[in-house]
Amino acid sequence: LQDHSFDGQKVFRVLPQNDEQVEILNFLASIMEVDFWQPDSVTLVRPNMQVDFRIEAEKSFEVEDLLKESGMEYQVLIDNLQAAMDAQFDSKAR
Amino acid sequence: TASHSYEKYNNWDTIAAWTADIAAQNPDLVSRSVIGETYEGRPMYLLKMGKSAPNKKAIFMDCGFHAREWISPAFCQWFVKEAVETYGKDTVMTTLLDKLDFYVLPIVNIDGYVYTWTNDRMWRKTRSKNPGSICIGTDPNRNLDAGWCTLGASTSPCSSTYCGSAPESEKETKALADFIRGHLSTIKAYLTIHSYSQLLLFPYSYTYDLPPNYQELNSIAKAASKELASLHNTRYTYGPGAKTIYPAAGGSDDWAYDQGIKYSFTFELRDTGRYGFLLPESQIKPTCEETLLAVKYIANYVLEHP
Repeated sequence: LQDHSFDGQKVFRVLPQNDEQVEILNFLASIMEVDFWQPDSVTLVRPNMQVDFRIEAEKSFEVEDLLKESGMEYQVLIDNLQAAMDAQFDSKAR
Repeated sequence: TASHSYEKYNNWDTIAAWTADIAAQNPDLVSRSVIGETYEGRPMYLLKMGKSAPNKKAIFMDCGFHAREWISPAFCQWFVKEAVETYGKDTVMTTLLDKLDFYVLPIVNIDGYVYTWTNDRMWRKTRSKNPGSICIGTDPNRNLDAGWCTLGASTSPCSSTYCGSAPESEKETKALADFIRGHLSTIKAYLTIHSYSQLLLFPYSYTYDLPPNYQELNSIAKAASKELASLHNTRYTYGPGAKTIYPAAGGSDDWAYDQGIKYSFTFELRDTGRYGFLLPESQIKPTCEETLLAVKYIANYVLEHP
């Protein structure tokens, strides 16, 4: 059994369009735990690069507010990571 | 192995048992060896596939560099299954196995993979302790001696892209590198299977420079991507790593290329973000089927271009 629960964790996709918006992502990564799915690290983020990252449940509203305020283009790729995790075992193979 | 399924994600114990079974059931086509052990002491099993013949060239393929990329080990298992099931039936696979050997390392980062099943599904790195830090693990795909830790990698043990204390500091990458170094005279192609973003990359990632046979690699990647897309219309982007996505030093494809293996590719399998690292098991089969087409294309190209 997993130690972690991923209930309520979200995966965001953002498209920073300038250095200022890249800096906002750097700021986010400096104040909370951000798990970068693509690219592998915040240091690799550049303007106009599609960025996917995972955020813990308690911080997701704060992050979404910040993204809205900054005017950064974003979408919620995965709304509840635990549900996605459960859904990965969907095979009817056996 | 009773609990093993090619269309499910299998835990390490099941995969380890499967490696023994598949070799035992196909002794004329598959043999198993141990190329090292992991930080936590697990044996690193390698499967050698191919009909016995003198002076054969080989293709090395590994899966599971990053622990949470579960579709990657699923593909290595699928490839082995397809090889043994279609040998003697599919002319391309038969020719490939008659004339080439395939070395298949089903999981590189075994400790990390186990950890994703037991503690943290989102774990990515190895599980080695870093002296002087509370943070665990190194990014194995930034741990090889290819522009090590110069670009797109971190010197912080807490980073997900930590390059390690030295090139090949991880027992897993050292074992892999030692094996390839020891078989350089026969290995003609290197394939490493990752997941996320549907990409087919080739050197370099540690520099924006292009490899000498860039044109050839690009045309192979283009044709392989077309083959892949022919089954389910899955669109892959292809090109040299640094220019196509972002720079990342210490990667295994760059390292293999610089060792003299001129056909060196990284696959990033499905998907582009709908599921990320949590690709549903129902997508294992279509993902592996289409990837197999691309791998067979590359293998056949290598065979025809000695």
